[in-house]
Amino acid sequence: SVNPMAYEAQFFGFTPQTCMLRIYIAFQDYLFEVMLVVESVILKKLDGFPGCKISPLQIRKSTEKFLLFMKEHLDKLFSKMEEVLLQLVLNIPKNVLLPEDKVHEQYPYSKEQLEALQDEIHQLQKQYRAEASAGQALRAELEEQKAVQAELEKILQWFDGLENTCREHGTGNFKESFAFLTQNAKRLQDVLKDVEEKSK
Amino acid sequence: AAPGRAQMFATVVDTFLEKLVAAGSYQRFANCYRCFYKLQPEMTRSIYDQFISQLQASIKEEIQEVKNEGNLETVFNSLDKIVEEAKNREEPAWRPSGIPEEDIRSAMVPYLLKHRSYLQKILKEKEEENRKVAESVLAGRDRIAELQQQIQARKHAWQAISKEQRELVMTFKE
Amino acid sequence: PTYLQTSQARVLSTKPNYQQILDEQGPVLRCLELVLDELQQTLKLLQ
Repeated sequence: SVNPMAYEAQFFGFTPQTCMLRIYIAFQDYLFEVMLVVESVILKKLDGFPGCKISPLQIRKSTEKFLLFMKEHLDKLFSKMEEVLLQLVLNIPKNVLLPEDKVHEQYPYSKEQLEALQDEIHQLQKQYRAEASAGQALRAELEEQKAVQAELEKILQWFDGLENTCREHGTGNFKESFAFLTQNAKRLQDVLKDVEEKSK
Repeated sequence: AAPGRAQMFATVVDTFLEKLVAAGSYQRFANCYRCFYKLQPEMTRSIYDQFISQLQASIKEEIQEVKNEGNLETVFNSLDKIVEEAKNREEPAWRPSGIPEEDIRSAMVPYLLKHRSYLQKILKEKEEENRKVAESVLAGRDRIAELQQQIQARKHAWQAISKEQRELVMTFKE
Repeated sequence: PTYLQTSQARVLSTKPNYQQILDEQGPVLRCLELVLDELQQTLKLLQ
């Protein structure tokens, strides 16, 4: 099974094998291209020797022979190079964690732990909402209290005004005044009775 | 110190190139193009030299292009640093499980923890704020109760007057 | 309320009926009017 080297791909932004494949294909293309150039140069040089018996077919066979040889070596050497690069350069050792994954080291949360954390957050949100609406209700009550307090104080001021009016007209305390009057009236009644009895 | 990845990469590629060139030696080349070599040995040599230098140049150019595209120098250096930092660590490190909801979990935790502490903070502030408002509300209620009592007291005092005055009127009526 | 602190919940749940308090003041004023009317008659009588 091929190791997808996904972690390396996360870091490099490309899969190492793809990178190596791209390099290999490029090298191979270059080798082919350069061989074609070599062959065309040799054919052109041969044009300069009309009497020579070397046919283009022979040159082509030579080219193929050399190319085959080079290709075999390219493949052998390249697979060695690939092995070394994939092992030592384009790889991330098992014990290494990429910086962006530090969270996994710091917070190895299980599913249950995460759900518990999310529940706690929901709970806090509900609590906050409840507190916020409680705050509104309390403030509304404060406003209500102001109005009621003003009303009650108005009534008390009313009483004060009334009592001040009485005081200004010499009657500080109606109750005492009436009690005094009643007393006097009773005393008058007694006197009146006395007088009547004596006069009889 | 062990060579860094960038240096190792360069060394490995250079070695590859050396060996490839060594494999494709002039003898081998002349051997393959024997008929032409016999006809024109000097020309064969110069064609071979050009072949080798062209091949080397193309391969080096390709490698440079790959390095530029992948920003490999920088990337290799930063990977060296990351590996260096982890050198005291033996056990295998975390790796993506390939199950998104699994892997996203830990990445969410810092944000959730931050969100939780923010909520705890604003909740605490709100509770404190409400505690103060509740105190004012309770004080307001006491004040209103007190006013009510005062009004009741005044009312009773005035009612007491009417009792007195009834007695007075009774007396007069007698 | 289940998410509220109990103290807050208690404060909120013991909110007086302010309208009733205001309504109660009506009879106070009427009672006072009666007393004042009576007073007026008494004072007339005294005169």
